[in-house]
Amino acid sequence: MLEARLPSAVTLKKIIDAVKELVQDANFDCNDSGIALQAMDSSHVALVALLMRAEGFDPYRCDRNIALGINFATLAKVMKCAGNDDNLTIKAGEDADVLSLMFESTNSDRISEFDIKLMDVDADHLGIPETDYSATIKMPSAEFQRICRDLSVMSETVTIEAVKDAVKFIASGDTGSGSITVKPNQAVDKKDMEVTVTLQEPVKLAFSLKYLNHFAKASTLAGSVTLSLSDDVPLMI
Amino acid sequence: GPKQQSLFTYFGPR
Repeated sequence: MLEARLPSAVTLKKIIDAVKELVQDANFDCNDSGIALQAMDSSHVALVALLMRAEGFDPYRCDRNIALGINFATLAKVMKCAGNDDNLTIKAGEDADVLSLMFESTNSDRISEFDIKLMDVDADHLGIPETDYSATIKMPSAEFQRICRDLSVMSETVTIEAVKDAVKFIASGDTGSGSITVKPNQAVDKKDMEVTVTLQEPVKLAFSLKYLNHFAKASTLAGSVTLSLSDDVPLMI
Repeated sequence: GPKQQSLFTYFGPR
């Protein structure tokens, strides 16, 4: 069986909000090291990979490997019923057909319990090789989210061009064009505000802004984001 | 604009 408790429900709320528009149904693969998810969107263009390590829960108990088939739209609705600061406990029994969630307010005067029916999910797990990327860009995640949103007014596509001292995001459409250039700024106080460009060779690649806007929803999870690019290899964010 | 390629174009099943 699985039993895992998170001190703040907000962590799972943010994760589900970031994933729910890309992934309809997927398995939470649970074992004694934690809870993992690998899922593609329905058009097989985008892959979400997530690992919640056992150390992030207290307590965490998983006796044997189990795959919990989750409908993310349902889980997202249930997670909206949790307060950000609530304790969250998730449980699934042996051969369980439900995932149980319990939200407990900080002073324990309100306890909510929900069961979500589990599904059989056929998982297409991809074998992704280690890649040495031509360019790696680190920047504040809020900045990345804003760039994707701003350039969406011009085009459905963005071209990301990384050169030695800058990265340029370019969008060009029927009504005009726009570009945003971000330069490295390593002398900042806050690590999350840092911008770095690590380059093996210059790259220039185009991507659908629809997917980048989906990925940018995960910016609430971390202060900084890393973009890794190479010719003929999917962008890793 | 260019169409995004399926990930199966790059990565095989595990």
